[in-house]
Amino acid sequence: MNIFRLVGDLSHLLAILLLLWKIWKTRSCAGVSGKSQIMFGLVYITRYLDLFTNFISIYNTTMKAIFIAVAIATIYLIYFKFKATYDSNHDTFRMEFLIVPVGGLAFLVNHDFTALEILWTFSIYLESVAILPQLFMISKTGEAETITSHYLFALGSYRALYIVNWVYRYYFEGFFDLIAIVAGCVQTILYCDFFYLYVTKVMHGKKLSLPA
Amino acid sequence: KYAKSEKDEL
Repeated sequence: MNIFRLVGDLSHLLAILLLLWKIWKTRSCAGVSGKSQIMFGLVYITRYLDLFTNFISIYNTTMKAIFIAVAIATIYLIYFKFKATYDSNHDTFRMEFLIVPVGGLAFLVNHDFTALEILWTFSIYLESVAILPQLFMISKTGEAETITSHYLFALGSYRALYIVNWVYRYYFEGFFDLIAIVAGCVQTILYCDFFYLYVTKVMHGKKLSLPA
Repeated sequence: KYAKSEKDEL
């Protein structure tokens, strides 16, 4: 565990708690992509199946359990409790366009051809693109609420910090996992455009809106 | 070096 990894994890935790809190507090999930949240739920569930097979640390187990619980709670709020506020007209990205190719790739490119390993690989690949429905939704409506943009910033920071963590681990521990690194870089690149808008608009007190 | 047991990242 290095500092980049720890701050990355905390940023990840902050992001998902922030989104859950916002939906709960405003009693609304307007502007939030339910499809991205379903895919993140799928990411955590398929990745953390090793909760049952492999104990790493209290920290690891606790964080995994929190991620799964928060993801399920968020999906529940969007699709059940506050369904009336869900912007389904703008959440039109087709999940199968991501899940099917990613599933195929996980079968073809993985470390080991076993069920758990393929599901882990699937989850790594899926996480790298799971935010696309949310970004697509923002590009469709042309704007995002400020808390939603803080959520995206925290989530993107987590990915960027993980890259620094991998560089650190490569140099100091000789450890690297190419699948995680490539997928993590793809994922971080997807946030670059958003980071630019966040720094130029939201940090100056403006709402995130796209130029017409 | 790659080992499956090293899946300590979240």
